Amino acid sequence: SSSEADEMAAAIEAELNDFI
Amino acid sequence: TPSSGDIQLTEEAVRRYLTRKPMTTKDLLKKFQTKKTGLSSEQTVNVLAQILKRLNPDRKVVHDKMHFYLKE
Repeated sequence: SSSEADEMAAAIEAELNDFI
Repeated sequence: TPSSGDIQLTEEAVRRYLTRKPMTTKDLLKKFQTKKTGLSSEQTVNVLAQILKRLNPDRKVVHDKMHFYLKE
């Protein structure tokens, strides 16, 4: 579902922002 | 019939997409849907995050959304 994709995208971006 | 494993979530595949045009994280997730790769959602998140860390693409905001892209 699109909400699952939203959650997945948010999780990835959170991990990348921690990295930076 | 489902065809999991048709598409592989690899660094090379992500690099190819991001070299072609800027994409959001959601755009990339659409290219590597779990039903196409056979990975779980959690695996997809972990693998894609690792790949993006390695590629370290440039970022720009288009239509209020952050896009990743790579120069050739």
